[in-house]
Amino acid sequence: KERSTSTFDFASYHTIDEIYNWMDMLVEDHPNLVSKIQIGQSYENRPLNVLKFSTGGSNRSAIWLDTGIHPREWITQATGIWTANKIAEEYGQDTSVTAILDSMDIFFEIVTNPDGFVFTHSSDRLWRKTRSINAGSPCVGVDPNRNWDAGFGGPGASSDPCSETYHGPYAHSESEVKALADFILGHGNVKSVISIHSYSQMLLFPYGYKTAPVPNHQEMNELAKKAVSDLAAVYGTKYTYGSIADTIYAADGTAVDWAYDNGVKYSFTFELRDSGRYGFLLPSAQIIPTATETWPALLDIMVHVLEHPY
Amino acid sequence: EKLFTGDQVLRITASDEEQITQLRVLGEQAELQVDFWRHPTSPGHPADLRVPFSSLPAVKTFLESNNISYSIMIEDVQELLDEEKRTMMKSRR
Repeated sequence: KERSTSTFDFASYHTIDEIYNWMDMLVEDHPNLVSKIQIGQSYENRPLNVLKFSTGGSNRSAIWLDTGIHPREWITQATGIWTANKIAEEYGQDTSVTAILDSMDIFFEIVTNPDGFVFTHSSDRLWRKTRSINAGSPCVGVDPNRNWDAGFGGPGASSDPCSETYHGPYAHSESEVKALADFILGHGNVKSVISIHSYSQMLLFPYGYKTAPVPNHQEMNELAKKAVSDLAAVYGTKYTYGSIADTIYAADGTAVDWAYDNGVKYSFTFELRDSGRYGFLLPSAQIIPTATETWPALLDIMVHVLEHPY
Repeated sequence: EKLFTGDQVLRITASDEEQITQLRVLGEQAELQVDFWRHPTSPGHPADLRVPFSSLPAVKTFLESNNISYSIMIEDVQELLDEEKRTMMKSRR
Protein backbone atom coordinates (compact mmCIF):
# COMPACT_ATOMS: atom_id res chain seq x y z
CA LYS A 1 0.00 0.00 0.00
CA GLU A 2 1.06 3.55 -0.62
CA ARG A 3 2.05 5.29 2.60
CA SER A 4 1.67 8.87 1.50
CA THR A 5 0.05 10.91 -1.22
CA SER A 6 3.55 12.10 -2.11
CA THR A 7 4.54 8.60 -3.27
CA PHE A 8 1.28 7.78 -5.03
CA ASP A 9 1.77 7.13 -8.74
CA PHE A 10 -0.66 9.49 -10.47
CA ALA A 11 0.59 8.28 -13.85
CA SER A 12 -0.84 4.79 -13.39
CA TYR A 13 -4.34 3.35 -13.30
CA HIS A 14 -5.44 2.02 -9.93
CA THR A 15 -7.92 -0.40 -8.38
CA ILE A 16 -10.79 0.82 -6.22
CA ASP A 17 -9.00 -0.27 -3.04
CA GLU A 18 -5.96 1.76 -4.01
CA ILE A 19 -8.13 4.78 -4.80
CA TYR A 20 -10.11 4.53 -1.57
CA ASN A 21 -6.84 4.16 0.40
CA TRP A 22 -5.47 7.18 -1.40
CA MET A 23 -8.56 9.20 -0.45
CA ASP A 24 -7.91 8.39 3.20
CA MET A 25 -4.29 9.46 2.79
CA LEU A 26 -5.35 12.75 1.24
CA VAL A 27 -7.58 13.40 4.25
CA GLU A 28 -4.70 12.55 6.59
CA ASP A 29 -2.31 14.82 4.71
CA HIS A 30 -4.75 17.78 4.66
CA PRO A 31 -6.83 17.43 7.81
CA ASN A 32 -7.86 21.08 7.90
CA LEU A 33 -9.05 21.11 4.33
CA VAL A 34 -10.20 17.67 3.22
CA SER A 35 -12.62 15.24 4.78
CA LYS A 36 -14.39 12.17 3.51
CA ILE A 37 -18.10 11.64 3.64
CA GLN A 38 -20.18 8.68 2.56
CA ILE A 39 -23.34 9.62 0.71
CA GLY A 40 -24.73 6.12 0.29
CA GLN A 41 -24.02 2.62 -0.90
CA SER A 42 -23.83 1.06 -4.32
CA TYR A 43 -26.04 -1.81 -5.42
CA GLU A 44 -23.35 -4.25 -4.23
CA ASN A 45 -22.99 -2.33 -0.95
CA ARG A 46 -19.77 -0.51 -1.66
CA PRO A 47 -19.46 2.91 -0.02
CA LEU A 48 -20.10 5.95 -2.19
CA ASN A 49 -17.26 8.10 -0.93
CA VAL A 50 -17.04 11.83 -1.53
CA LEU A 51 -14.12 14.13 -0.74
CA LYS A 52 -15.18 17.39 0.84
CA PHE A 53 -12.85 20.36 0.47
CA SER A 54 -13.81 23.04 2.95
CA THR A 55 -12.14 25.79 4.92
CA GLY A 56 -15.05 26.16 7.30
CA GLY A 57 -18.39 27.87 7.45
CA SER A 58 -21.81 26.33 7.51
CA ASN A 59 -23.53 24.97 4.41
CA ARG A 60 -21.51 27.19 2.13
CA SER A 61 -22.21 27.46 -1.56
CA ALA A 62 -20.72 24.41 -3.19
CA ILE A 63 -19.33 22.97 -6.40
CA TRP A 64 -19.94 19.31 -7.14
CA LEU A 65 -17.48 17.29 -9.24
CA ASP A 66 -17.86 13.66 -10.22
CA THR A 67 -15.84 11.26 -12.31
CA GLY A 68 -16.44 7.72 -13.44
CA ILE A 69 -20.21 7.38 -13.66
CA HIS A 70 -19.32 5.24 -16.70
CA PRO A 71 -16.67 2.95 -15.23
CA ARG A 72 -14.84 1.92 -18.41
CA GLU A 73 -13.74 5.53 -18.92
CA TRP A 74 -10.62 4.95 -16.82
CA ILE A 75 -8.90 8.16 -17.85
CA THR A 76 -11.75 9.95 -16.07
CA GLN A 77 -11.28 8.47 -12.60
CA ALA A 78 -7.51 8.86 -13.00
CA THR A 79 -7.98 12.52 -13.88
CA GLY A 80 -10.25 12.83 -10.85
CA ILE A 81 -7.49 11.61 -8.52
CA TRP A 82 -4.94 14.01 -9.99
CA THR A 83 -7.43 16.89 -9.82
CA ALA A 84 -8.43 16.25 -6.21
CA ASN A 85 -4.77 16.22 -5.26
CA LYS A 86 -4.23 19.42 -7.21
CA ILE A 87 -7.04 21.18 -5.37
CA ALA A 88 -5.55 20.17 -2.02
CA GLU A 89 -2.03 21.18 -3.01
CA GLU A 90 -2.98 24.49 -4.58
CA TYR A 91 -5.01 25.82 -1.66
CA GLY A 92 -2.89 28.55 -0.13
CA GLN A 93 -0.63 28.61 -3.20
CA ASP A 94 -2.82 29.40 -6.19
CA THR A 95 -4.90 32.56 -5.82
CA SER A 96 -7.92 31.18 -7.71
CA VAL A 97 -8.13 27.92 -5.77
CA THR A 98 -7.61 29.79 -2.53
CA ALA A 99 -10.33 32.32 -3.36
CA ILE A 100 -12.77 29.56 -4.27
CA LEU A 101 -12.17 27.55 -1.12
CA ASP A 102 -12.21 30.61 1.12
CA SER A 103 -15.83 31.13 0.07
CA MET A 104 -17.14 27.82 -1.20
CA ASP A 105 -16.90 24.08 -0.61
CA ILE A 106 -16.00 21.53 -3.24
CA PHE A 107 -17.42 18.02 -3.20
CA PHE A 108 -15.68 15.43 -5.35
CA GLU A 109 -16.94 11.90 -6.02
CA ILE A 110 -14.07 10.14 -7.79
CA VAL A 111 -15.57 6.67 -8.24
CA THR A 112 -19.22 7.42 -8.92
CA ASN A 113 -20.01 3.87 -10.03
CA PRO A 114 -17.85 1.63 -7.81
CA ASP A 115 -19.53 -1.69 -8.70
CA GLY A 116 -18.99 -1.07 -12.38
CA PHE A 117 -15.44 0.07 -11.75
CA VAL A 118 -14.58 -3.12 -9.86
CA PHE A 119 -16.18 -5.11 -12.67
CA THR A 120 -13.91 -3.40 -15.20
CA HIS A 121 -10.92 -4.60 -13.18
CA SER A 122 -12.11 -8.15 -12.59
CA SER A 123 -14.35 -9.29 -15.41
CA ASP A 124 -15.06 -6.90 -18.26
CA ARG A 125 -12.74 -3.96 -18.88
CA LEU A 126 -15.31 -2.37 -21.19
CA TRP A 127 -18.29 -2.36 -18.80
CA ARG A 128 -20.35 0.86 -18.87
CA LYS A 129 -23.38 0.37 -16.63
CA THR A 130 -24.20 -0.30 -13.00
CA ARG A 131 -24.38 -3.90 -11.78
CA SER A 132 -28.01 -4.07 -10.67
CA ILE A 133 -30.06 -7.06 -11.73
CA ASN A 134 -32.93 -6.37 -14.10
CA ALA A 135 -36.06 -8.33 -13.28
CA GLY A 136 -37.08 -10.61 -16.14
CA SER A 137 -33.89 -10.07 -18.12
CA PRO A 138 -30.60 -11.95 -18.27
CA CYS A 139 -28.83 -8.65 -18.89
CA VAL A 140 -27.33 -6.78 -15.96
CA GLY A 141 -27.04 -3.08 -15.27
CA VAL A 142 -28.49 0.31 -16.04
CA ASP A 143 -26.78 3.23 -17.74
CA PRO A 144 -26.54 5.62 -14.80
CA ASN A 145 -26.33 8.60 -17.10
CA ARG A 146 -29.76 7.84 -18.53
CA ASN A 147 -31.34 7.17 -15.15
CA TRP A 148 -31.89 10.75 -13.94
CA ASP A 149 -35.28 12.38 -13.61
CA ALA A 150 -34.85 14.73 -16.58
CA GLY A 151 -36.87 13.68 -19.59
CA PHE A 152 -36.51 10.15 -18.26
CA GLY A 153 -37.40 7.39 -20.70
CA GLY A 154 -37.55 9.51 -23.81
CA PRO A 155 -35.47 9.37 -27.00
CA GLY A 156 -31.74 8.94 -26.57
CA ALA A 157 -32.09 6.17 -24.02
CA SER A 158 -33.14 2.57 -24.40
CA SER A 159 -35.89 0.54 -22.75
CA ASP A 160 -33.98 -2.67 -23.50
CA PRO A 161 -32.07 -3.95 -20.43
CA CYS A 162 -29.48 -5.46 -22.77
CA SER A 163 -28.67 -2.08 -24.31
CA GLU A 164 -25.65 -0.06 -23.21
CA THR A 165 -27.97 2.94 -22.78
CA TYR A 166 -30.74 1.19 -20.81
CA HIS A 167 -32.46 3.86 -18.73
CA GLY A 168 -33.61 1.54 -15.96
CA PRO A 169 -37.09 0.74 -14.65
CA TYR A 170 -37.72 4.23 -13.24
CA ALA A 171 -35.83 7.48 -12.60
CA HIS A 172 -33.25 7.19 -9.81
CA SER A 173 -33.74 3.42 -9.63
CA GLU A 174 -29.96 3.10 -9.27
CA SER A 175 -28.70 3.65 -5.74
CA GLU A 176 -25.60 5.38 -7.15
CA VAL A 177 -27.82 7.97 -8.86
CA LYS A 178 -30.33 8.35 -6.04
CA ALA A 179 -27.60 8.92 -3.44
CA LEU A 180 -26.06 11.67 -5.53
CA ALA A 181 -29.41 13.32 -6.29
CA ASP A 182 -30.46 13.15 -2.64
CA PHE A 183 -27.16 14.67 -1.56
CA ILE A 184 -27.41 17.62 -3.93
CA LEU A 185 -31.05 18.28 -3.08
CA GLY A 186 -30.40 17.82 0.62
CA HIS A 187 -27.45 20.19 0.54
CA GLY A 188 -29.57 22.84 -1.10
CA ASN A 189 -26.72 25.19 -1.90
CA VAL A 190 -24.89 23.49 -4.78
CA LYS A 191 -24.20 26.11 -7.44
CA SER A 192 -22.36 24.04 -10.00
CA VAL A 193 -22.30 20.40 -11.08
CA ILE A 194 -19.44 19.23 -13.26
CA SER A 195 -19.75 15.61 -14.36
CA ILE A 196 -16.70 14.24 -16.13
CA HIS A 197 -16.64 11.57 -18.84
CA SER A 198 -14.38 10.55 -21.72
CA TYR A 199 -13.41 10.46 -24.60
CA SER A 200 -14.98 12.68 -27.23
CA GLN A 201 -13.19 15.94 -26.36
CA MET A 202 -16.24 18.03 -25.62
CA LEU A 203 -17.50 20.47 -23.02
CA LEU A 204 -21.27 20.29 -22.88
CA PHE A 205 -24.15 21.85 -21.00
CA PRO A 206 -27.94 21.38 -20.87
CA TYR A 207 -30.11 20.43 -22.46
CA GLY A 208 -29.79 16.91 -23.77
CA TYR A 209 -33.41 15.90 -23.51
CA LYS A 210 -34.73 18.82 -25.52
CA THR A 211 -33.38 21.15 -28.16
CA ALA A 212 -34.58 24.33 -26.48
CA PRO A 213 -31.69 26.45 -25.17
CA VAL A 214 -31.32 26.99 -21.45
CA PRO A 215 -32.20 30.56 -20.33
CA ASN A 216 -28.53 31.42 -19.77
CA HIS A 217 -27.36 29.68 -22.93
CA GLN A 218 -25.19 32.57 -24.05
CA GLU A 219 -23.39 32.76 -20.72
CA MET A 220 -22.81 28.98 -20.69
CA ASN A 221 -21.61 29.04 -24.27
CA GLU A 222 -19.13 31.85 -23.63
CA LEU A 223 -17.84 30.18 -20.50
CA ALA A 224 -17.43 26.88 -22.36
CA LYS A 225 -15.62 28.68 -25.18
CA LYS A 226 -13.13 30.21 -22.75
CA ALA A 227 -12.64 26.91 -20.93
CA VAL A 228 -11.89 24.88 -24.07
CA SER A 229 -9.60 27.64 -25.32
CA ASP A 230 -7.59 27.54 -22.10
CA LEU A 231 -7.56 23.75 -22.26
CA ALA A 232 -6.24 23.80 -25.83
CA ALA A 233 -3.50 26.24 -24.85
CA VAL A 234 -1.77 23.49 -22.83
CA TYR A 235 -1.20 20.79 -25.47
CA GLY A 236 -3.33 21.89 -28.41
CA THR A 237 -6.15 19.41 -27.71
CA LYS A 238 -9.22 20.55 -29.62
CA TYR A 239 -12.58 20.42 -27.89
CA THR A 240 -16.01 21.17 -29.26
CA TYR A 241 -18.61 22.72 -26.99
CA GLY A 242 -22.30 23.53 -26.80
CA SER A 243 -25.52 22.02 -25.56
CA ILE A 244 -25.69 18.22 -25.43
CA ALA A 245 -28.56 18.05 -27.91
CA ASP A 246 -26.87 20.36 -30.40
CA THR A 247 -23.37 18.95 -30.08
CA ILE A 248 -23.90 15.20 -29.78
CA TYR A 249 -27.47 13.98 -29.91
CA ALA A 250 -30.68 13.90 -27.93
CA ALA A 251 -29.88 12.11 -24.67
CA ASP A 252 -32.51 11.80 -21.98
CA GLY A 253 -32.07 11.31 -18.27
CA THR A 254 -28.59 12.79 -17.93
CA ALA A 255 -27.04 14.07 -14.72
CA VAL A 256 -26.40 17.64 -15.81
CA ASP A 257 -29.91 18.10 -17.22
CA TRP A 258 -31.29 16.91 -13.90
CA ALA A 259 -28.98 19.28 -12.02
CA TYR A 260 -29.99 22.23 -14.18
CA ASP A 261 -33.68 21.47 -13.82
CA ASN A 262 -33.18 21.34 -10.07
CA GLY A 263 -31.73 24.82 -9.84
CA VAL A 264 -28.01 24.26 -10.44
CA LYS A 265 -27.33 26.97 -12.97
CA TYR A 266 -23.75 26.03 -13.85
CA SER A 267 -24.04 22.41 -14.94
CA PHE A 268 -21.41 21.09 -17.31
CA THR A 269 -20.20 17.74 -18.53
CA PHE A 270 -16.73 17.09 -19.89
CA GLU A 271 -15.72 14.46 -22.41
CA LEU A 272 -11.97 14.15 -21.88
CA ARG A 273 -9.38 13.46 -24.52
CA ASP A 274 -8.45 10.70 -26.78
CA SER A 275 -6.15 11.46 -29.64
CA GLY A 276 -8.11 9.05 -31.80
CA ARG A 277 -6.20 5.81 -31.38
CA TYR A 278 -7.14 4.24 -28.09
CA GLY A 279 -10.62 5.23 -26.94
CA PHE A 280 -11.36 3.79 -23.51
CA LEU A 281 -7.95 2.08 -23.55
CA LEU A 282 -5.96 5.29 -23.40
CA PRO A 283 -2.45 4.42 -22.13
CA SER A 284 -1.62 5.48 -18.60
CA ALA A 285 1.16 7.68 -19.93
CA GLN A 286 -1.61 10.06 -21.00
CA ILE A 287 -3.19 10.42 -17.56
CA ILE A 288 -1.12 13.38 -16.41
CA PRO A 289 -1.25 15.24 -19.75
CA THR A 290 -5.02 14.77 -19.81
CA ALA A 291 -5.47 15.94 -16.23
CA THR A 292 -3.04 18.81 -16.71
CA GLU A 293 -4.86 20.21 -19.72
CA THR A 294 -8.27 19.75 -18.08
CA TRP A 295 -7.29 21.69 -14.97
CA PRO A 296 -7.41 25.23 -16.43
CA ALA A 297 -10.82 24.53 -17.95
CA LEU A 298 -12.16 23.28 -14.63
CA LEU A 299 -10.67 26.29 -12.91
CA ASP A 300 -12.34 28.64 -15.40
CA ILE A 301 -15.74 27.20 -14.55
CA MET A 302 -15.15 27.20 -10.81
CA VAL A 303 -13.87 30.79 -10.82
CA HIS A 304 -16.88 31.85 -12.89
CA VAL A 305 -19.19 30.23 -10.34
CA LEU A 306 -17.39 32.05 -7.55
CA GLU A 307 -17.66 35.40 -9.34
CA HIS A 308 -21.31 35.00 -10.36
CA PRO A 309 -23.24 34.21 -7.19
CA TYR A 310 -26.96 33.59 -7.47
CA GLU B 1 -13.14 -12.89 -17.47
CA LYS B 2 -14.44 -11.57 -20.74
CA LEU B 3 -11.88 -11.67 -23.55
CA PHE B 4 -11.86 -9.45 -26.63
CA THR B 5 -9.44 -11.42 -28.79
CA GLY B 6 -9.67 -10.36 -32.41
CA ASP B 7 -12.25 -7.66 -31.71
CA GLN B 8 -11.62 -4.47 -33.60
CA VAL B 9 -12.64 -0.86 -33.14
CA LEU B 10 -13.62 0.81 -36.36
CA ARG B 11 -13.53 4.55 -36.82
CA ILE B 12 -16.45 5.36 -39.06
CA THR B 13 -17.23 8.66 -40.71
CA ALA B 14 -20.72 9.12 -42.08
CA SER B 15 -21.00 11.54 -44.96
CA ASP B 16 -24.68 12.44 -44.55
CA GLU B 17 -27.71 11.99 -42.31
CA GLU B 18 -28.82 8.88 -44.18
CA GLN B 19 -25.56 7.13 -43.33
CA ILE B 20 -25.93 8.17 -39.70
CA THR B 21 -29.35 6.55 -39.67
CA GLN B 22 -27.86 3.41 -41.21
CA LEU B 23 -25.20 3.30 -38.49
CA ARG B 24 -27.85 3.59 -35.80
CA VAL B 25 -29.74 0.71 -37.40
CA LEU B 26 -26.50 -1.27 -37.39
CA GLY B 27 -26.10 -0.59 -33.68
CA GLU B 28 -29.57 -1.91 -32.97
CA GLN B 29 -28.92 -5.31 -34.50
CA ALA B 30 -28.54 -7.26 -31.27
CA GLU B 31 -27.10 -10.35 -32.92
CA LEU B 32 -23.99 -8.43 -34.03
CA GLN B 33 -23.22 -7.36 -30.43
CA VAL B 34 -21.50 -4.18 -31.56
CA ASP B 35 -20.74 -1.47 -29.03
CA PHE B 36 -20.53 2.19 -29.96
CA TRP B 37 -17.66 3.73 -28.03
CA ARG B 38 -18.41 7.04 -29.65
CA HIS B 39 -21.87 7.40 -31.14
CA PRO B 40 -22.62 8.67 -34.62
CA THR B 41 -23.68 12.29 -34.28
CA SER B 42 -23.35 14.43 -37.36
CA PRO B 43 -21.91 14.05 -40.87
CA GLY B 44 -18.13 14.25 -40.89
CA HIS B 45 -17.89 13.56 -37.16
CA PRO B 46 -16.25 10.20 -36.43
CA ALA B 47 -18.00 7.37 -34.63
CA ASP B 48 -16.06 4.53 -32.98
CA LEU B 49 -17.55 1.05 -33.02
CA ARG B 50 -16.18 -2.01 -31.26
CA VAL B 51 -17.00 -5.08 -33.32
CA PRO B 52 -16.62 -8.63 -31.99
CA PHE B 53 -14.34 -10.82 -34.11
CA SER B 54 -17.26 -13.01 -35.20
CA SER B 55 -19.23 -10.01 -36.50
CA LEU B 56 -16.39 -8.32 -38.39
CA PRO B 57 -17.23 -9.74 -41.84
CA ALA B 58 -20.90 -8.79 -41.57
CA VAL B 59 -20.21 -5.29 -40.28
CA LYS B 60 -17.53 -4.51 -42.84
CA THR B 61 -19.74 -5.80 -45.63
CA PHE B 62 -22.56 -3.61 -44.35
CA LEU B 63 -20.34 -0.53 -44.30
CA GLU B 64 -18.84 -1.17 -47.72
CA SER B 65 -22.15 -1.96 -49.36
CA ASN B 66 -23.53 1.34 -48.07
CA ASN B 67 -20.40 3.29 -49.07
CA ILE B 68 -19.72 4.30 -45.50
CA SER B 69 -16.04 5.05 -45.04
CA TYR B 70 -14.13 3.56 -42.12
CA SER B 71 -10.67 2.77 -40.87
CA ILE B 72 -9.42 0.36 -38.24
CA MET B 73 -8.74 2.31 -35.07
CA ILE B 74 -7.75 -0.69 -32.92
CA GLU B 75 -6.59 -3.89 -34.65
CA ASP B 76 -7.03 -6.20 -31.67
CA VAL B 77 -8.69 -4.96 -28.50
CA GLN B 78 -7.31 -7.79 -26.37
CA GLU B 79 -3.73 -6.93 -27.27
CA LEU B 80 -4.25 -3.42 -25.92
CA LEU B 81 -5.96 -4.75 -22.79
CA ASP B 82 -3.03 -7.11 -22.15
CA GLU B 83 -0.65 -4.21 -22.59
CA GLU B 84 -2.66 -2.14 -20.13
CA LYS B 85 -2.49 -4.95 -17.56
CA ARG B 86 1.27 -5.27 -18.02
CA THR B 87 1.66 -1.53 -17.47
CA MET B 88 -0.36 -1.65 -14.25
CA MET B 89 1.62 -4.61 -12.90
CA LYS B 90 4.89 -2.93 -13.74
CA SER B 91 3.73 0.24 -12.02
CA ARG B 92 2.85 -1.74 -8.86
CA ARG B 93 6.26 -3.41 -8.77
